[in-house]
Amino acid sequence: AVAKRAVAEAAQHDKVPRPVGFVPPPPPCPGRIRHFKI
Amino acid sequence: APAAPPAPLGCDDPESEAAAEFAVNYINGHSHHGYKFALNRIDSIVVRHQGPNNEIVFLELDLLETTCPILSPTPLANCTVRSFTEHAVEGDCDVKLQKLDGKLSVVASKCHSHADSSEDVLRLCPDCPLLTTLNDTEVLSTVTAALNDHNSKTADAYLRLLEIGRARIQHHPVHVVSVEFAVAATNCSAEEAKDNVEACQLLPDDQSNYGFCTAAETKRPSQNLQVDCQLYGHQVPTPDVPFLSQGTS
Repeated sequence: AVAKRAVAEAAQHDKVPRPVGFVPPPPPCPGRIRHFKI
Repeated sequence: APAAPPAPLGCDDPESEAAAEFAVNYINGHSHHGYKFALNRIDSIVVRHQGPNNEIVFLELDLLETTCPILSPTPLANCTVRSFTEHAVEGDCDVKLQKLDGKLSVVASKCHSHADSSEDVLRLCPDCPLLTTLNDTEVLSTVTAALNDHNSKTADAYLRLLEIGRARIQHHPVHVVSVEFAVAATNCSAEEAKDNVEACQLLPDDQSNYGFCTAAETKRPSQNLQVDCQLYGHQVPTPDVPFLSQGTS
């Protein structure tokens, strides 16, 4: 439990503050679906 | 400092799309059965730099079957992707290409196709007919009846069966067997074939005339057979059907 908490806190601090309205770029792959997905 | 490696290609980058289009044309151009496939999605692309202007590209492609038979001269761009309710067929292909001095070539390709699950189709369309196996006895019976019906009515060449492309059976509210099959003209007229059908052989490649038939045989509530056969006319190998020169099985 301590380890988890520590990791969670550390991760929280590491998180780089993002500018308001920041939209992450779409993942490079897989690409767009041209027709439909079965 | 050494130049930073180029950023990895995105699956929707123009360069990726160009490689995928090249790969799909290669796949269709080297397939001898069934239907043409169209690109649905680039699942992944990996580029390995081999040296100056020399790259190996690994593509994972998600394709969808179109309604164009593989022998059809129709350009892929004009081929309609088979709709979900017609029981779509998906193709998964891994393709290895080389890009040398900007010129693409396919080093290897491996594909397998599979129909959408019946549950998926029925969930959206409970009464839609489903794909059935091509050696189903009802399918074989309908194909035979349809080809005999065409050959008994045509004034043109006697047609022989090349392959059954797809078959679907609807069980309710009516019982209908729908089939699609590839045909080829023989060196007999339909009239001559009545006397000696064994003598009717497929035309040699330099005169070949392939075509395609669709048929629907209603078994219940009443018997009815509708057949439509179209011949493509003699074709010389084209980028859309390059393998014609290699004959077809």
